Amino acid sequence: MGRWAIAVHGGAGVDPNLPLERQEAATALLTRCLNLGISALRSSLPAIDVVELVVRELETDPLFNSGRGSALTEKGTVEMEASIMDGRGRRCGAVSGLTTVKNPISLARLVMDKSPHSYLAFSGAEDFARQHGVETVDNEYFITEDNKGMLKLAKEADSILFDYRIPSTAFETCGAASTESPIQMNGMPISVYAPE
Amino acid sequence: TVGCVVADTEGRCAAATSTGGLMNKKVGRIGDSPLIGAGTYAGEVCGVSCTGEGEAIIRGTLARDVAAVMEYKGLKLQEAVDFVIKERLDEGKAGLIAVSSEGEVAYGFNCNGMFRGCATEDGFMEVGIWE
Repeated sequence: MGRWAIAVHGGAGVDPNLPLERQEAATALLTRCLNLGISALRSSLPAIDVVELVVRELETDPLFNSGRGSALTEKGTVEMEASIMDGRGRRCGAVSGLTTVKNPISLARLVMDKSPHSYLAFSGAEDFARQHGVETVDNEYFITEDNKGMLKLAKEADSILFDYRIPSTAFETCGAASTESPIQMNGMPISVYAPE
Repeated sequence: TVGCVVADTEGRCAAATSTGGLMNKKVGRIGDSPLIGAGTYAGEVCGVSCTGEGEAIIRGTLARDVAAVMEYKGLKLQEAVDFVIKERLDEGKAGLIAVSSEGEVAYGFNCNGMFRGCATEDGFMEVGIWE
């Protein structure tokens, strides 16, 4: 018998001025999700079920950029994407462009388990969700006041903004957006591709 | 972006990643998270989930590369993570978490912080944000 191991993340590229209470909220959520996964592993749940269970928890909490609390498009809407992969047999499922599916990771799991494909996107993915009775909600459900404020900042900075929770006091834009770096990527200034 | 990677007591690895993408992104933009081999990968030796600058992660096929350098260069998990973060991102900023089928955990990032937590059966547990 091997030993179990688990890791979770909530995104990279963190605002250096993130207020302490936000940091504490983030570490509390990560700890809760780790413990959820650990008790599932101790109950001998297979790895593929544990990763889905933990990511559902992270999608439901608005703190990080997924599910409820997702970053917003330039139009102020939410388009979510997710993928899941089982190392045993390298089976996988992925979805993109979701606007109403409450837990995208579970739809990716259904694509892996219940479809002949490994990736469904936009209206095809939404149709597949309805065929399988997956829980759907209005797009508004995913949009938070925090993220409306961040989108406003990103538009003022004319950039794609870091995905971190901007403290309500400071309204400076992210470093990469304000300093034009000479580095190009895909023909665009690197500052356009700010980390999330 | 959020992610979870797990190795269970049968030595099976799995990975899952979910995201809203980048703030102010164009409608229809696809990032790294749903792309198997870029933002998410799980095979016989490890499971990986990435986050950060999607376009850089895609170009570097970051998640698959961790498994590839383990398989072909014989690197251990943390060595593989460090190699990929250091060599595969060009100027891109990103982070990743990984587990091995032997029950190890590892993570790496080249930006100013990553929300992460990890635990192993022998009692190790760590939750962090900064370096």
